[in-house]
Amino acid sequence: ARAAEAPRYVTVSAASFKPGSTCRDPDPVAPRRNGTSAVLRLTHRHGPCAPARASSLAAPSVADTLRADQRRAEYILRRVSGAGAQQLVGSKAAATVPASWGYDIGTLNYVVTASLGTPGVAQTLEVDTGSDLSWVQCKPCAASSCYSQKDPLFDPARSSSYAAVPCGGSACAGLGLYASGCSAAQCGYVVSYGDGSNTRGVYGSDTLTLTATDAVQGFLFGCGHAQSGLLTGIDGLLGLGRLPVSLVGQTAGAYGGAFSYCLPTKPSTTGYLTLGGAASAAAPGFATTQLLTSPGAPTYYIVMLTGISVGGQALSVPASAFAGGTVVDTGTVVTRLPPAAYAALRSAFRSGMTAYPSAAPNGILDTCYDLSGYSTVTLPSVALVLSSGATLTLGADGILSFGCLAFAASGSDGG
Amino acid sequence: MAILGNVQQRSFEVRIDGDSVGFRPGAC
Repeated sequence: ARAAEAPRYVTVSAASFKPGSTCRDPDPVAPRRNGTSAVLRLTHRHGPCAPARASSLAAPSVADTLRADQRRAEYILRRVSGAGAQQLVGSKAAATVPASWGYDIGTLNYVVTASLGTPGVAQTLEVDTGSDLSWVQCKPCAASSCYSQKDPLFDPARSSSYAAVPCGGSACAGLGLYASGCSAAQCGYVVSYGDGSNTRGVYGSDTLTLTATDAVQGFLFGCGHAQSGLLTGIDGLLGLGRLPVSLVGQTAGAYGGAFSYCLPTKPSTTGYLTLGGAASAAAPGFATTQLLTSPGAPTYYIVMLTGISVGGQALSVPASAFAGGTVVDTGTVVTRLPPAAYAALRSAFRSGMTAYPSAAPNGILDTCYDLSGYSTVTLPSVALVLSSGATLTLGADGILSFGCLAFAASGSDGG
Repeated sequence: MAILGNVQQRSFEVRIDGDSVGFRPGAC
């Protein structure tokens, strides 16, 4: 019934797809539900609303973004399918990290600012629901071992509240697969990423100040002394995955393990990241669906996609095509669909776009259009239906990106 | 397996509370 009520088309100004050169919401009034929430301003890393420290770096090209996105998606799919989990177990036993372990953070474009230490030092951190361990670059860090960043390096020696995690304790043991031996009785950590990027250093604790009124005492994070790869420019990463070492896990006592975020539509607007605020399932305005888990990949938040409609018409895709579940990931750019579902979506979308000239494919995006010369664009609506009937009717920005249908197949049939 | 990427999450508030995932459109 909901699908039948969905709009058949969405019409927007062609200019709305442009990123915008000025921040339209430089200091929004953050939503605040109750006294147990901490709300952080969230922005696109490359845009006029980004912290000045992060915005001067050039954005990666579309081609680079899509290539990095494909590596991340392939990694996630391997982990969820079980192959990645086997690699993780093997890596622990061998005390080495295979190059394929981890993910590519080149597509993590959304940042928040928090302060670390006493006195607090501002850190621009990429938010990632697809990983757990948080880290920042720390002094000492030789130029050959750390990438350049706009903020001064965090110096644990100048923080009165910093403590290195000792070896042998529960906190060090909690690192699990991220553990990397001991040095001078300090607990070491390492995170290696699918493209060969990595961070390595000392596991430590310090005060993480989220807002003027919200701080996490004894926050455990990686103090990175050696980084390489596609990490340039950021101060660190905020892991929001499901494992206990993530920010969400560490603050479960204070915030109930609940969090929410809103990714801005374009770089010239802002969103937010809220820790806490657990509300009833009947919260107004929300379409709610069950949170699922994957035993082989416990980091991920998984929902069950059950159908897709285009132009108000449900696609003819067998339910079994969606049976594997859907990872909700802030670090993947383009939604990946099972091949049968993507083929049906693409066909229906193309049928609704015959008024526009097609354009050359762009990397993994194979359904592109030349929209130059149009003042408005009318797209077939796209709605994603989740278990329990929750329906996400996408806005134009969720349908078309880089001039292309912003979906891709998640692999080959039977893969 | 599918992945819901950040292009499709934009402007939704996504709320995760341990039992469920909620999506609120037009939140930012």
